[in-house]
Amino acid sequence: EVMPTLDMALFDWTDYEDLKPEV
Amino acid sequence: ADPCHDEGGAPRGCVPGLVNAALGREVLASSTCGRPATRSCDASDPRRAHPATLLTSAAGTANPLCWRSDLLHRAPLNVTLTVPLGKAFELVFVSLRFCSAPPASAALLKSQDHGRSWTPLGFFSSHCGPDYGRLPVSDDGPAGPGPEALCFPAPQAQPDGGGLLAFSVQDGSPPGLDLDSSPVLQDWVTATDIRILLTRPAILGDTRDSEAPVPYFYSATELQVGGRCKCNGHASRCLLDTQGHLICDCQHGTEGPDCGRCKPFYCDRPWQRATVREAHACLACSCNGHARRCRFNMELYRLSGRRSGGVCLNCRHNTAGRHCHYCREGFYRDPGRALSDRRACRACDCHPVGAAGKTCNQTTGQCPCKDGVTGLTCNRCAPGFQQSRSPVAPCVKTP
Repeated sequence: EVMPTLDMALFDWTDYEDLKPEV
Repeated sequence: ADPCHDEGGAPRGCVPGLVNAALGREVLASSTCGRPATRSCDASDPRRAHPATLLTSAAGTANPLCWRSDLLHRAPLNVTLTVPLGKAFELVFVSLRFCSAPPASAALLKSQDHGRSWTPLGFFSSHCGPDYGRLPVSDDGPAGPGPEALCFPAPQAQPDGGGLLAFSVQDGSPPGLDLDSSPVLQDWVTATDIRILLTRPAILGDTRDSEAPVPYFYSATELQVGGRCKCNGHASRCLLDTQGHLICDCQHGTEGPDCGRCKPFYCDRPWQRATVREAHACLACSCNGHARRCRFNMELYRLSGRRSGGVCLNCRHNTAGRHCHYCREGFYRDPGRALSDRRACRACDCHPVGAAGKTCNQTTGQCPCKDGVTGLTCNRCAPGFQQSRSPVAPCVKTP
């Protein structure tokens, strides 16, 4: 089974703004 | 045929041919006749001039034109002839043919630093003690283990009125010394300049000169400095560079006027003079094509069994290591490309959320994945997991 790649748009960065990667 | 490489292209020791290193060189004479002009010598008249250039212009003619010193009326009667050779040569012999009676006393000196300092090669006198404070040379040659400046008999006057001062480097050297293996002998034969000091005339005047002047003078032609352009076994010829300086045509990864050092990238082992048996070529550093510079490390050289001491500097193309032989942090080896390929190292490209770090396994490229994450770059959830909204735990077990 090939899983889909992680969708960055689904992540909620509210509590992790400092971890958010630069796009 | 390449004297510096064998048929298979392997380096081998090579030396330039034996030449008269003085030929065409300017001779500096401390005294030359003709200024002011006399009946027999006029520096401003080419037909009656006796300049020092005659000592080193084409020689060997039956009726040689001779350099002549000024008339020397009283002591000191010293006259110096100096020949800068332009670069270091390895001497074999020095000779000076006299047109008048040879001197009763003379000294031969050499410089190894283009005339800044001088050391004697030999003395020539029938009075070695009074003239030079030395014993006359014995049949046994030098008393010590190394070469030394000995005092030889003064050159004999020939029936034609002239004479020959001749010196061979072997004359001052103990038998059995080998140039390849004796640094002392190598030093002994090395010279950048030659100087002949004529310190006492033998007789009055020049027997060829119709004037038969009473005062002393020296007259000579054909100053020869037999030797080989010094290239330390790494060149078979010397050339003029763009500035007109004589330099070795260096091979074996060497450079410098005398091939006396390794070229910048050829420092995998220390420079050595080539011998008949071993070329001792400077070796290029092994950097897999990813570096242009390297440095030599003696400790690594010793640890390698004196095989390799080069350390590559500024490895490019995301490589690292002494030989640029592995990938720097954040990159991994692409197994489909050669190590020398510019793209041999690929970026890890670890997923910014799925991976626990940015550094992957340098061999496999596998990034460190968070729990429940899989894939080379940790960009997918593992089977049985699904994506969450939390960037801290991007994959959670499927309910």
